[in-house]
Amino acid sequence: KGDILDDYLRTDGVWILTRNKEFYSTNNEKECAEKCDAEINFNCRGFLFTKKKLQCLTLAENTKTTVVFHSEDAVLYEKKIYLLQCKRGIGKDYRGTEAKTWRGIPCQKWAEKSPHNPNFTPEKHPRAELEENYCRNPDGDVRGPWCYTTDPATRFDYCNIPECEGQVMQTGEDPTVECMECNGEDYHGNVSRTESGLECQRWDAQEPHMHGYTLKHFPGKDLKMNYCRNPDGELRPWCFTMSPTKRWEYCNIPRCTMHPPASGLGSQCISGNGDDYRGRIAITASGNTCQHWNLQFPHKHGWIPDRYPCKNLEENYCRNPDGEKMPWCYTTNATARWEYCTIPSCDGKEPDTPAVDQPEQAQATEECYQGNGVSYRGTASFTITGKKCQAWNSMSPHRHNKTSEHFPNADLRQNYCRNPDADSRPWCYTTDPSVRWEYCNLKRCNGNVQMTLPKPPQTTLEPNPDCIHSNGIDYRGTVARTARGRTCQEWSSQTPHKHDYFTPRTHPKSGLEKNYCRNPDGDVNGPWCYTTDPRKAWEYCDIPKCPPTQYECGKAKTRPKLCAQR
Amino acid sequence: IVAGCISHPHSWPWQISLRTSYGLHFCGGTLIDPQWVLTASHCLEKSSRPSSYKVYLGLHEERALETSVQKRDVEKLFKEPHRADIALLKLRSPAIITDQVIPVCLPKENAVLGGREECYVTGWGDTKGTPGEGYLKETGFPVIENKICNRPEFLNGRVKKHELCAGNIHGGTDTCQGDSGGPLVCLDQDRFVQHGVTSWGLGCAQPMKPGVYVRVSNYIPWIKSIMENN
Repeated sequence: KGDILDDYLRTDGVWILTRNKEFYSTNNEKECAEKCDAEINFNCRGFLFTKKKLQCLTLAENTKTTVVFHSEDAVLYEKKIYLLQCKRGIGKDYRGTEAKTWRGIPCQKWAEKSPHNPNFTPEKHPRAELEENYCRNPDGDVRGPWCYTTDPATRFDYCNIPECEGQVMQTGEDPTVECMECNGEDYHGNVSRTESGLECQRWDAQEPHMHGYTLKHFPGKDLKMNYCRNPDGELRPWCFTMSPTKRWEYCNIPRCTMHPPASGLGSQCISGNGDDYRGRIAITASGNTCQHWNLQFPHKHGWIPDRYPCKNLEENYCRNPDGEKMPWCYTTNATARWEYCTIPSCDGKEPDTPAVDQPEQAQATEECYQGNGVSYRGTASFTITGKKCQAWNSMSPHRHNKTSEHFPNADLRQNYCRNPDADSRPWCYTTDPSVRWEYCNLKRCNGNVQMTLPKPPQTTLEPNPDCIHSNGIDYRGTVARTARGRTCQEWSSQTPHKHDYFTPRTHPKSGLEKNYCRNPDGDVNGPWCYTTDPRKAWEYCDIPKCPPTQYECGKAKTRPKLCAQR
Repeated sequence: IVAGCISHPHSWPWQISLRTSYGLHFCGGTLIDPQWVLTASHCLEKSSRPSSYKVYLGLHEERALETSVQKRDVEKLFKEPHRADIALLKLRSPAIITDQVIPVCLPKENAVLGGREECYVTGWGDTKGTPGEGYLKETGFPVIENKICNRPEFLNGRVKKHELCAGNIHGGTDTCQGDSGGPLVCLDQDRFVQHGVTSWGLGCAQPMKPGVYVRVSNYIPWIKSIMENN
């Protein structure tokens, strides 16, 4: 470990005002830093040291959270970790002051009990420094810092904290660095002009260019202000421009010096999902030779090496550039587009050979459900076709919103069959990527009577005979008198009025029964008939219009399968 | 639809089958109102006479023998005036709303559809030998931002601002001939909204060649004015 003061940012000639502090006398700054590290009365964010009086004050606050003023003899040391408004890795040691979720919902204070009763509290987890309502990651959530929210309907949510990886922290320098590594996917600087000098459009604006790069669709990509970013694997950071004629353009960001690959020996074996594997195995688990990454034959693909300089897509070596469960490659076998590779594991265990999943035998359960199964609390976890259920708190292979947060009373535990949305019977999402959900392999408790879905009262299969839609071309009612009160002539009759065009024979589909009013020619004014009055050949009838049909657009009565192909 | 799966019967009740006057299916379409159907202009190239077309609703099988089937004549055709591949059909009489016939929702004007939104397409089109011929099929895949879709290795600048891309980068599933005019819908809360009209593609289900759909949110004003004035 280097000098203890390396972890601090030094500022000469300033003093900060803070209630929480402790006084010591030390001979130098290092000893004072040791006092700060050892402080137990509060989270020490830094210290003040006075050279003349050799005073050491450990501080609970820093320049981010309190007032600063000038003091000739004092030197302020602040722990860098508390200055960073960005996270390293999953942000377990993030100590910034972001206090709203990525949707912008203010965070609930960790010490408060409402609107949500927290599991993580400052008392229970002192080391997590759950201060105020700042985003934190006390449980090492892989998705980064989060907080309980002040929205009663949302118990917790994640925060949009930019990554810090690759930044070189210089003492006294602004923590956001003006250079980029690789293709700049992790660039967080504030350059906001393109290579040709055009001003960048704000990411949260849709003018002059509409786009889908919104915070909602690209969380965690630090799409802030109008700063150049690379959220989509471009060659380098870019932005939409304020010029109506130029939709987007690259920005010129200087490159930082490259870092060596993160894993030393590890690169010849895999740990975790092998995303840092840099070995030279170039054959898949089934024995196919890998296709070179810089070739588009036999398989066209988007993993173009110079577009992803940090993914080391060299030659045809197995790699894991996209977070798969293990390294893979496109194959030279035209019928096998891509396959996993078998790579020795770094911890000496047998390599993870990607066997084809064998469907587990469906567990025969003798359980049953009452009514429509909303109250079912059994442990059945297979569908009627024998597919295994996906766990409710998992979003893979199927993303969904049936979570215990949204359905707290539905007992969505494990992957047990449940009926959180009052469907006809218990169901679950399946682990089969091609089948989103299915009903479960359960019987109803009072016999095996198949439950037919009740028909909503407002839907009838037959048109209402007493009124007409639009021009009434489908009218099949029995009104047989014109609007003026004349009786209608039979359609099949030729007296008193002879007609040969509109007859039951010539218009079999128009419902020309007896002498009922009809609209065989789609007359815009609605149904009519020939009359029995010799002086009047035909007249309109007076049929009331039906009320507009009530329906909810986009809502099918039968739930779609939603099969999605990967 | 290439790959994907056979849908649950009538789980896409806005899907319609556009047919010749003698009942041959040749394009899809979407019921957006009891008397209005949205489809693609290029489906109407064969003839500009409304009587050449029929609209079938409430069907699951292409044979259309179910009791729930409703058949309607077309009263009038409206092609988008600036040659976008979208058109409206006015039915001679409104469809009857049943469990098997329900209109889809339309998006807000200029609604933003981000990359990676999971959307679904349906149709009775060519399956390229995958199972399900003759049944209404469905498949789902993410929307791909135009900026990415226009990259050289994808559709290389062919996609226009009023169009959107959707598909799997590895290919494998897609819409195909006979699905044109049909809906691309995305789930919004608990209902489906039609964001696209199936329009064109370079082959079907090819890697790096997503399908292209007309961006419906661009044409909400046009759709509204046609429906209100006719």
